[in-house]
Amino acid sequence: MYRRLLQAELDRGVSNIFSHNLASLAGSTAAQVRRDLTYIGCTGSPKTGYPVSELRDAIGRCLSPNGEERLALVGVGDLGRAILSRFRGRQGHLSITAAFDTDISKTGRVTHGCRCYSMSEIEDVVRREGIVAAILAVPADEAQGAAETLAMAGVTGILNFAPVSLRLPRNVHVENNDLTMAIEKVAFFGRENHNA
Amino acid sequence: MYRRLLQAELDRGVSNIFSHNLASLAGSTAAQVRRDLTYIGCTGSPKTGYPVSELRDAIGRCLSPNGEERLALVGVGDLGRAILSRFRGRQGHLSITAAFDTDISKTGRVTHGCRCYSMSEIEDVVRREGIVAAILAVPADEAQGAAETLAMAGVTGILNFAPVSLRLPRNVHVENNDLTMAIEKVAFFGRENHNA
Ligand SMILES: NC(=O)c1ccc[n+]([C@@H]2O[C@H](COP(=O)([O-])OP(=O)(O)OC[C@H]3O[C@@H](n4cnc5c(N)ncnc54)[C@H](O)[C@@H]3O)[C@@H](O)[C@H]2O)c1
Ligand SMILES: NC(=O)c1ccc[n+]([C@@H]2O[C@H](COP(=O)([O-])OP(=O)(O)OC[C@H]3O[C@@H](n4cnc5c(N)ncnc54)[C@H](O)[C@@H]3O)[C@@H](O)[C@H]2O)c1
Repeated sequence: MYRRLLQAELDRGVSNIFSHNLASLAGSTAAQVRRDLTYIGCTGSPKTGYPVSELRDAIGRCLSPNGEERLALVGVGDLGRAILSRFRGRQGHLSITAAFDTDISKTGRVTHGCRCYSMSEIEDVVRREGIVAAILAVPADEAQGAAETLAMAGVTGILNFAPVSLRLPRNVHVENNDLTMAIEKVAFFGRENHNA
Repeated sequence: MYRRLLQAELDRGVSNIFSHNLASLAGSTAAQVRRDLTYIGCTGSPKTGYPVSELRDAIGRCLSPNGEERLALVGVGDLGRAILSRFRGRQGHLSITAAFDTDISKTGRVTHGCRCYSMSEIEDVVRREGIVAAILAVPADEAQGAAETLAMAGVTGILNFAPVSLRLPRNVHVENNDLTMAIEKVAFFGRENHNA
């Protein structure tokens, strides 16, 4: 919504805008507009307001980062390889651009188009590639340690395939991909349908 | 609930029970009891009613088949191997007891404790092992064909990992394990948390 309004302002030749102006255009309050814009990392100046074209770009990057959203994969075993092959190349704005593993026979190699680094390189690579989210495909007893390494490197979203629950700082969002629940469900409905 | 009631009757030395008796114990109607019991494949006789111990066993098998619930896996590639290793042995009452693949270098071998058969053996093995549900881990363009083979063999529950939607008869329950949605979500929240 903001993006559309900002584009319209640009088209009218407006280069700066105050939060209260944007608020009246959006049917919202100045405080809400300031809160939203701070959330996506934009600050205005009390004197000149917000620069319209910069604001429009910043919002664009946040909603659906027209620049790609890069992910890391940790654990290039059977599951990791299946995920790399499934996600080879870009899928929309998402792509897996770096993989990590502790097995030295895997680091330095390229699997399904993705280079595998050692875990000691994770901080440099995450910062250089602008990676904010990762997929965790390591054995259960290694998952907590690997997840902490990711969080320390600045990753704030983790898709966890290991069957353990991770204890991480609140700023890291975790999604668990629990195989057991899905299999229980299929077995239950399979049995129901079978008996029907 | 029925199971508990039937066990109590057995303990009192009752060997046969009529649907209206079970109904009054369960606070239900005779018609509902007959419907429930037909659903799990049990029929009584108007003269002698239902044999209590057989009925208790049949209900037990249905609710949480104390006998194991056996599943098949189709596609022993990277993902299939990761699933077999994750599900090695019994997990509660679930176990993957047979795998299938079209690759002759895989059939006849045992992977993570599970024997791999050729697709031509699927009907015999599914019937022999009493398999009602399966996990589908084949490439997208093979998924529909493999799913139809499973349905023809009598499988009525499928956990589909391939990124395609399956068209199957109504009696086959399908759960889709969609990787893209989970990754989109993690990337979105990772980005939100990163900017916060
Ligand atoms: N939810 C699901 O759908 C699902 C399906 C199958 C497997 N799994 C789970 O996924 C995980 C991976 O399974 P797999 O069969 O691929 O295992 P795997 O043993 O084949 O692969 C694990 C990989 O992780 C690497 N590794 C181990 N410790 C590491 C660490 N500390 N840091 C980085 N890399 C490390 C290993 O070198 C190996 O390459 C397991 O936890 C398994 O339970 C989940
Ligand atoms: N949702 C998820 O979490 C997720 C993750 C990774 C991969 N995938 C999907 O899982 C599937 C398998 O991926 P993979 O990397 O293991 O692929 P793969 O190529 O490594 O393995 C596929 C296996 O299926 C066998 N196969 C092919 N056609 C068959 C048929 N008609 N009947 C029986 N077996 C057949 C092949 O011989 C091979 O062993 C793909 O569709 C992929 O997109 C899903």
